[in-house]
Formats: sequence, C-alpha cells, structure tokens
Amino acid sequence: PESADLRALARQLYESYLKYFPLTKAKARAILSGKTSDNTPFVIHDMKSLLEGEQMINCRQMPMQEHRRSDMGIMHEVELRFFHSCQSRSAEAVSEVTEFAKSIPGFVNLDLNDQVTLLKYGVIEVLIIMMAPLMNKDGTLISYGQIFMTREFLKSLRKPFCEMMEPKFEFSVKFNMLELDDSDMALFLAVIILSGDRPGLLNVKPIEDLQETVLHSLELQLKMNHPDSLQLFAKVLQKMTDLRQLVTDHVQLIQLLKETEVDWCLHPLLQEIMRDLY
Amino acid sequence: LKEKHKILHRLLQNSSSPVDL
Repeated sequence: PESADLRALARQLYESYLKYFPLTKAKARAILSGKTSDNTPFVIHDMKSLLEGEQMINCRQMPMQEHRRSDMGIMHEVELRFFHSCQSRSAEAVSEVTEFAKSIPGFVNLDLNDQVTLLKYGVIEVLIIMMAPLMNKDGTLISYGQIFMTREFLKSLRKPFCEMMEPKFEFSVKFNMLELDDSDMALFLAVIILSGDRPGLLNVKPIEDLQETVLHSLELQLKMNHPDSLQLFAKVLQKMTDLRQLVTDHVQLIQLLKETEVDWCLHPLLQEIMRDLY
Repeated sequence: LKEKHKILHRLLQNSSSPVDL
C-alpha cells in the first residue's frame, strides 16, 4: 500500500508538471534532435540573427530614450533588450513554478511565510534544472522552443553578459547525462522546493516530512524507470550541491550588472527573490 | 517576510488565473 501511495504521488506531480510547464523535456529533445518536422527552431548565432529572431517572436521591447540610443550604440542596446526579455520570461516561469509548488500535496498548508521562503530560495534552482533539457553542448532553446541560440554566440557577448550562461551549459551537459525524463523531473523539482534548510524557515518539521515522502517517491520512481542506472538516486541528489553554487554565482552576476549597466533594470519579481538571497 | 515579497505572496495567494506580472 505504501508504494502504491508513492506511485500515486509521482503521477500527481507529473500531471501538474505537464499542466504548468509548457515546454516538456520530451518536446524539447524532439525539437533539438530534429525529430519534429513542424518545429524547426530559428537559429540565433550572431547580432543580425538576434535582431531577426527578436522581430520573429515580437519580444517586449525595453523603452529607450533617443539620446541614449546614439551614446550606447545599437549593439549594446540589443544585448540589454534581449536580457530584458529573458527577465520577462523568467518572471513568467517563476509564476509557473509557484503554481507547481502549490500543487505539491501539503505545500499550501505550510506557514505562508515558509511558502514564501521555499520559493524565494528554490525557484532559481528549479529554473536552472528546467533549463537543462532545453540545452545541448552547442546551444539552448528559448522562447518556448521557437528559437535555438548558440552557445558560441552567448560567449561572444560583452562582459558580463557572456559569463551568464556558460556555467549553466557546463552543468546542463552533465545533468542531461543522467537522462531523467519529465516524470522524474517533476519529483526532483518538488524535492528541491521542499528543502528544509533554507534560511529563515519558521517551521522546518512539516517541510522535512513532506520532502521525505517525495524523496521516497523519487527513489522508487528512479528504480522503476531506470532499472539499469546504478546509484541514480544518489547522483541526482548530488546535483543539489552544484545548484546552490550556480545560484550564488548567478546572483553575484546580476548584482554586478546592476552596478555597471546604466540601463539595467531588474524585474520587480526577480528583485524580490534576489534581495538578501545569499 | 510577506511584506518584503509582495509579488511572490500574491502569486501564492492567487487561486487560479495567472497574476499579471
């Protein structure tokens, strides 16, 4: 009976994962491997294709004052505008992750302050994990899989923009070798969200109890779904250490951008999350 | 904490439709 409950939990989390996250790993891998004929992404590999891609997806434009246009130069403006649209997408993704978190059985019954803390500290880790299926060693899908942006192009941007994605590529290439599928990912995301060691939590015990159940469910899921992959459960959990370092480095880069870029403005939701984070 | 995280709080309290970000 206990394992039946754990399987039911896995199914429930997988269903809400499918409900709230529009681009699944299955779909992303089909696009990346060219297995879908109707979904060939537009490739951004230089500034010219970035401008074309921008028009194609009609991304929200950052208002620019005319006098700054000439001062900054058109290329600087494009980079800032692109990262501005990345922020808008990240804010939407935070909203999707919040809905997913609320669907974890017991989450909404936790102290509301603790729900805020769990999301504040967990959401960037979740977003980085969710980026992995969109990436391969050569680049990443963006804009719901409509666009493929090359890793080389991202590396060619001026500092510190060029340093933003490279650590995520390095992590993702290794993480993807674990070959988790969407149903495994759903449970792993829930485990990350339900971390009882986040700073400032008021009532740790119910969070740890919830996480323990999801961990049992993940362990069972991985044994059943990947019977030949030895120690996969332990390998997946080890990734949580790398994730914390990635988030710390990411937040530091964002702080640097705030200090060095005149026209940089951080989305209010991302500001809330990153303020006093680490 | 809720006061410092008004948007997150709103997202958590919002019952169904997505919050306009």
